Amino acid sequence: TGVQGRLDGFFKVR
Amino acid sequence: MLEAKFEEASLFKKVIDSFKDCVQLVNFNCSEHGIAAQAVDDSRVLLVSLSIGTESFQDFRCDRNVTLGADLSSLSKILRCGNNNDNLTLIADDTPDSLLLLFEDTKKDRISEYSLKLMDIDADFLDIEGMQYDTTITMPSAEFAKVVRDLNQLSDSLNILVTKDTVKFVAEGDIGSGSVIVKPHTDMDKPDDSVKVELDKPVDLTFGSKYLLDIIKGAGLSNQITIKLSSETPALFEFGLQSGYLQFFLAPKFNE
Repeated sequence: TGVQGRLDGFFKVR
Repeated sequence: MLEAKFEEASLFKKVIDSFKDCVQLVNFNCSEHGIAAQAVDDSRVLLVSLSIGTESFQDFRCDRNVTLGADLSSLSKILRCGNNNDNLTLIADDTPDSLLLLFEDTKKDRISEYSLKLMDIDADFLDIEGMQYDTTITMPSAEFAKVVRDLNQLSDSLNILVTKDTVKFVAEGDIGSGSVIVKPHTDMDKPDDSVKVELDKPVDLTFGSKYLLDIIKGAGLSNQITIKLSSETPALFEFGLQSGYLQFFLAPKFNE
């Protein structure tokens, strides 16, 4: 049931 | 010097219990604004962000910004040694290699003191502010926790569909399928039982149930949960504190 996405790419390193 | 006193140890215990099972090593950043922390789970699917504002403390003093790198399983062991209604004071110097935890039972005149060894944790701090969301749902946290637990029995995925009038949770698995529909309503007598939906765009997202099971461990912190969703971006699940919050950002599943 779908592929688990990752957080990488959504948030920039501060 | 950090000296942060909780009136009741139960608050800090509950906060740590809410996310100790999904992340292990955490930097607690202490400043004049309170204590904040951020950590991503090993699979890089779930991010935890904590903010405990100074109002949550009976006394709070932090002269200089200080980072406390802690292993949550060790911290949690020490927190279990204090009673829920003990005062709890966290004490650290400006360049600490340990954190002092002081439990005080003022009625019985009992003082327990523990020292937790700190560690250098190399972790990125991610910018999680300013995300745009298509919908915001506010509902009783216990009700959301029940939906997640119930539907988890059917599938390892939970589909959340939001339209103007309804929030629909759906699980489809080998043994069958289930769905729960929650409609917005206002409860004048018990405002915390209300369900509110703000919608810019309908949303249809699927999440891994095992991560949602981690998230609902925060339900004891707050009577309500706020869920912010947007297509193909990480969702935000937030439990408010008296001053501050515990947030979980969860990457959705997507179709191949």
